[in-house]
Amino acid sequence: STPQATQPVEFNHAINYVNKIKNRFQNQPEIYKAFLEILHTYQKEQRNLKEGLCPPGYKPLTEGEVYAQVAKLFQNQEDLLSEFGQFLPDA
Amino acid sequence: SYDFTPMDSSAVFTLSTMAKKSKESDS
Repeated sequence: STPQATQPVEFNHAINYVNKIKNRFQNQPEIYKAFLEILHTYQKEQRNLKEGLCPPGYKPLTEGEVYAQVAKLFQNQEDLLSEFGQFLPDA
Repeated sequence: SYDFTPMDSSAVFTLSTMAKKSKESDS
């Protein structure tokens, strides 16, 4: 089965970005891992939300909260953070 | 060359989904 019809340009951008982060934090794998965890949590919650698995009143991670967490992680890495912002809807 | 683990691929997928969402909410 094909993955969701994502625009190839966005997909390529995402691949390049993840690769860049991986390289940047080669010597700090825990930062890279934390980044993956944040995205993983977000994705999981979005899926649960879509499938109606969240209890009423449950507040999943918003894009803004994801950004805030990543910002904390990427301190002093302004370029990575601003590039990350390009993936998010303008709040 | 890219040496991606399943977690890496999952991050790529999440990012591109976010980007798509962001584009949709643009107009």
